[in-house]
Amino acid sequence: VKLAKIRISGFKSFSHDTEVVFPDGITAVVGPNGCGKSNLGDALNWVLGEQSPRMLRGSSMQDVIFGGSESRKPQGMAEVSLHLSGVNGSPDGATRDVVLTRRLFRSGESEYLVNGARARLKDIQDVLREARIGAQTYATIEQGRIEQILNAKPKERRLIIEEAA
Amino acid sequence: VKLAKIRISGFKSFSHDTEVVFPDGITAVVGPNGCGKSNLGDALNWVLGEQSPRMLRGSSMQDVIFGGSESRKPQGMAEVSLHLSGVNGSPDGATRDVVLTRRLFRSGESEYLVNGARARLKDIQDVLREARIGAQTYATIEQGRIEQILNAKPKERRLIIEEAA
Amino acid sequence: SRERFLEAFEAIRSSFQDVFRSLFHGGRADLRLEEGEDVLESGIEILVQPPGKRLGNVHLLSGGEKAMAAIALLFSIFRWHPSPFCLLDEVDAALDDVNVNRFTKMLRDFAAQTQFIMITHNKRSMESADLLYGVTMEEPGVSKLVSLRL
Amino acid sequence: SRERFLEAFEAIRSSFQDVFRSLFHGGRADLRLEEGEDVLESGIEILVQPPGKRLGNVHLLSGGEKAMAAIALLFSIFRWHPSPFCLLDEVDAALDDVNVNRFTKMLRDFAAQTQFIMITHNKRSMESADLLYGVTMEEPGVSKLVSLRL
Ligand SMILES: Nc1ncnc2c1ncn2[C@@H]1O[C@H](COP(=O)(O)OP(=O)(O)OP(=O)(O)O)[C@@H](O)[C@H]1O
Ligand SMILES: Nc1ncnc2c1ncn2[C@@H]1O[C@H](COP(=O)(O)OP(=O)(O)OP(=O)(O)O)[C@@H](O)[C@H]1O
Ligand SMILES: [Mg+2]
Ligand SMILES: [Mg+2]
Repeated sequence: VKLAKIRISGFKSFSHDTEVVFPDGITAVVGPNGCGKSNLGDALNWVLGEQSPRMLRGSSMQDVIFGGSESRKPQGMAEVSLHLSGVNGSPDGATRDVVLTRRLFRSGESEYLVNGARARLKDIQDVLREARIGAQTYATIEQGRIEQILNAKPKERRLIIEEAA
Repeated sequence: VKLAKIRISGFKSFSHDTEVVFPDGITAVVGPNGCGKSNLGDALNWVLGEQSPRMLRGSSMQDVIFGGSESRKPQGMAEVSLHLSGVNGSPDGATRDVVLTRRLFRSGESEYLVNGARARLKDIQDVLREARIGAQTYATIEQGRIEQILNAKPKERRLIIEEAA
Repeated sequence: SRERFLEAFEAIRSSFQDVFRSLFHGGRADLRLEEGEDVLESGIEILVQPPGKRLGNVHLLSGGEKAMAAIALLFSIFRWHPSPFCLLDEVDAALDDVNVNRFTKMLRDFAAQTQFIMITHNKRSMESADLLYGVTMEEPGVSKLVSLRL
Repeated sequence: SRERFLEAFEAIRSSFQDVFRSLFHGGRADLRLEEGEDVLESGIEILVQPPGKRLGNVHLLSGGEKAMAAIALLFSIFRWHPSPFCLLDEVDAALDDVNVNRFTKMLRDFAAQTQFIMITHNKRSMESADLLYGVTMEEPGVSKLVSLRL
């Protein structure tokens, strides 16, 4: 499975439609303090199905919707799409491309889509499990949290190994 | 009041007798990961009267005594002395130099000294209060803890202001 | 007592507004007592607005913005109640180059009344110091202090 | 199930021993199941010994040593159960120059099987990447992505 690209719109400080293409190997993301680098990480965590606002550095899930700036009004919706290639799904072993999308409206209503068609969170989680991508597999290490793996209590560390089993 | 120097011996990785003289202005301390920079900060916190092993990154207070290395045996005592100049103590307003010392033996016995004479922790705290130096006055910001001032709950932040009042 | 607390609170609050604006080159910040409680009991809220952004709770800031806001609060407390010395252990770890410069410039101002001991890996921070000590472990497991030429 | 867990545990444990020794250029590390409990319930202890130092609990390590030990554990888990991609947000903030080089060298090894997205302020880390994106806020409060030349 490969991460082909991610499209973000109205999510945190990304008010415009932004597309980030990922090559193989190592991509570095740089920029001044407060410019939006960690917001990019939050977007990835969110589309992977993160359900806790606190893990996205907010107090309510609506905190992820663009809240306005000095010169722009707040938006009504946040949307992030994750484009994966080489996902193994069908019985014949052929791989295909899959687009996972998550939306949240100011009203609190949320939508999940797989390849553009309405789906449930569970469908997204099934695709991710198939692709061996998931919240617990340490696909994202948030800022200041690298030491969490070590600081976790012995029983919590066990969960890390179990997830990988 | 000025911090003239600190003498450390048998405290954490400082097995030898080490003296650090402090000028006015800004002193930078540099060195590779794990070489003992934060241990220097712990020594300062300890001689200022810190009573919690956890704040010194240990589980018991004996963890501050040099525990040996590949080529050296553990030591039996840790000792740190803080040399202050310009401390205002006597009624006539004259200032004087004061040396505060703290010792801990493997047995668990601890000693406090003011200018070389045995004293109690309370005596050390009195000298520090007089010199307007204290645990709560943010004289030391440990590694990774600068954000604690912000992350503290509203009631805890109140304590910070009260201490400064 | 009530008067002493309010006096300290107002002084630190007004310092925080100044120091924040100077560290962030604009924007504004404020300390507020929690609504509805008795002054002697209530907690303190921190509100910040970096330049060009919305006013909000300090938890919405980025890692580097939080470190700068915390430094601003620390220096504001020192304005009211200077500490003879202060040890700062890698407070610059999350800062970009622009903010390291702003931090060290302000450190220089406060160094007139406070002796600072700054542990750092950042070259720009090292260059701003009056004296430089190196800690080495030539002998594995044993720390040794050496004085470095600036 | 019990067998799957033990198989994963033993594999990750042996990887951790290798990866730690290679990141720290010596020393040793180990994962141990807590004494006395049933294998399916017990927690996991992490023991580490950087070169020249005593064996001890991971909590006695310095800030930079902890980050390197955590990176070693992360990579050990990837050896057993590779993740297609991984985002690392300023994991190099506490590292000195020597350790940044060791980290980026190992990252290159693992980049053969995993796509890495590395958020960093460290110039040496930037130089080790295949592609560089900059995020700017030319318009205050609004993030924009630009592709930078390496
Ligand atoms: N819903 C939102 N709408 C608009 N802006 C937001 C929203 N949520 C967060 N922000 C802004 O995003 C900024 C933080 O961005 P982020 O944490 O990504 O910075 P960063 O590039 O990681 O910086 P650092 O290098 O300091 O870690 C904050 O200043 C905050 O104002
Ligand atoms: N009681 C002790 N006896 C001997 N060594 C000790 C003792 N306590 C801690 N140490 C050693 O001190 C080292 C940590 O030192 P310290 O935390 O000061 O490093 P540092 O210079 O701050 O590094 P970093 O740049 O990574 O923050 C550890 O490797 C640990 O083994
Ligand atoms: Mg960040
Ligand atoms: Mg340290």
